[in-house]
Amino acid sequence: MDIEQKQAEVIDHFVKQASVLKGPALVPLIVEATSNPSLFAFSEILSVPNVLELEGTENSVYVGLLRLFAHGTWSDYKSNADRLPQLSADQVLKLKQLTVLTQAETDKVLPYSQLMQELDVTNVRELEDFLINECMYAGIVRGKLDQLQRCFEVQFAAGRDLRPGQLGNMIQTLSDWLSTSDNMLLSIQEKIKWADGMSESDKKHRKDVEDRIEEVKKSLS
Amino acid sequence: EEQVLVIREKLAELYESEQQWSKAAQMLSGIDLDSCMRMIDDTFRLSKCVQIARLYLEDDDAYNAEAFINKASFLVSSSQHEVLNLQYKVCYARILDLKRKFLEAALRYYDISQIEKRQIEDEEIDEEALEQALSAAVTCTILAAAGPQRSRVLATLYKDERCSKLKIYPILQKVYLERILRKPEIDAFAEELKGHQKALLPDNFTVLDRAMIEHNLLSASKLYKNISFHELGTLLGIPPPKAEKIASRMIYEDRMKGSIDQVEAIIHFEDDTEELEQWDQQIVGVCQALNDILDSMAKKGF
Amino acid sequence: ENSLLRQVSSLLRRLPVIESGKFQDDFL
Repeated sequence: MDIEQKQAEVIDHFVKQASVLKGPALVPLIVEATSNPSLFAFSEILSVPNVLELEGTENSVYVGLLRLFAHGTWSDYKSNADRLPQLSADQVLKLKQLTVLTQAETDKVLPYSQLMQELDVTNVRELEDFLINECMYAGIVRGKLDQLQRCFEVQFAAGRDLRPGQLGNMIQTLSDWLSTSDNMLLSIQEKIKWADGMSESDKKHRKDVEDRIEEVKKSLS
Repeated sequence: EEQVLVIREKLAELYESEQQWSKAAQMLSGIDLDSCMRMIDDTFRLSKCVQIARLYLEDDDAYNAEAFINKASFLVSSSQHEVLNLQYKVCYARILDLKRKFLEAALRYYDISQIEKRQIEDEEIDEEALEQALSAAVTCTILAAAGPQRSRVLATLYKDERCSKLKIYPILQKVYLERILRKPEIDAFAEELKGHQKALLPDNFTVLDRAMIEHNLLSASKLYKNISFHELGTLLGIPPPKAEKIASRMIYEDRMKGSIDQVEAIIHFEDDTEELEQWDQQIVGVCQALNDILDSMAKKGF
Repeated sequence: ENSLLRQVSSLLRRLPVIESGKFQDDFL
């Protein structure tokens, strides 16, 4: 929620700018957006008609760049570097931050080896400094670093722009979560019923025993 | 005794004018404030004790200043003299600061910074003086031993709007948020410190070094489940055995949760029992996030 | 509403809330 609140104003600003600029004038805006340290979402900018109009023009690579930042990773850039503009240091940083978010989509426990490969980092210190300063302190990710297991346990990761086809998976996950919660509530109700039943039967048994004791006492006296 | 008093006061004035503060203080301390030969009221006694303490503090002599502030403490509770009471508070805060009782000093400086009156009898209280007291409170809190007590004071200061206007605010923010402080930030903070706040300690660390190392160690404990001595040393910029020693002291003093495995040379920052508690906390977090989404949806008319 | 979708995506990624080996042992 925090990260969305922080970037809402930034998104608004870039969308408004994109709505009044046309053609080549959009290029510096796209570069600025993909370098902005507070922005991690690009679908709003991608949806602006003026931006989509860049497709098929000499600046269509910049639409590709926006799509890369919306859905892609650092590895995607490396595989398509010849078809995309060269990235500045700020853009490289941002793309690597977004790569971590994508990694966290599929796994909660991210091995250092996997992260180092994805982020082109050669040593653990460099990786941990990146995760601490550029990810955790930037507020896009929360988690714990485990040097013994050489992994990063993710507790929270900010959401990236949805890829086509991802919505179906999300709906399925929500449905599964809902039905699991319903089943669990039913189980809890059953357990409560069982516990009440056990308590009643225990009370009855206790009373029976006490009554028996009284009987025996009377018969002895 | 009256004449002796007058002479001593005059001589002290002369020493003060020549900025020979300790000599002025020594001159005044020869006045017999407990004499049964004269009628001496408590306000006079209090004013002399505070004056002597202030003079000693001009030379950063906390030891002698404390002796007179302790005498003054018996008199201040019944004193109606607001200016003297304020001067007493300031002296006491400075003595605690000089004696490196930073957390107590911070609380006293903060108390002073919250004075609402701008005029007390003939003395004007200017905003700059209050700002200095607030800044001193922040500095002392940052230098205090990292742990739960310091965290509470940090929270109070961070939430005080006045602190956001201080030059020292960026480092306060980082310390409050328990972020690791890097060398350039520490060096910038060091420029604002007084001599005793950068003094060398018996373990060859300075007061500032120790505060920063302990803070960074506590920050690391929030980021790591476990860390090797070697990596911890690299992170803190100190040899691994020293990192281990400082960590063990902080754990022993209950200022940090964790355990040390000397065989594997690893520090574990969490207790064994915390996994299930974390589960509870994570569930709470998920429910709160869900609530936030539902609120956003409601606001947008869904 | 891209913002809402991103928030939902982030929320769903938090499930299950813990997956570490240590937690599995304690949970069992």
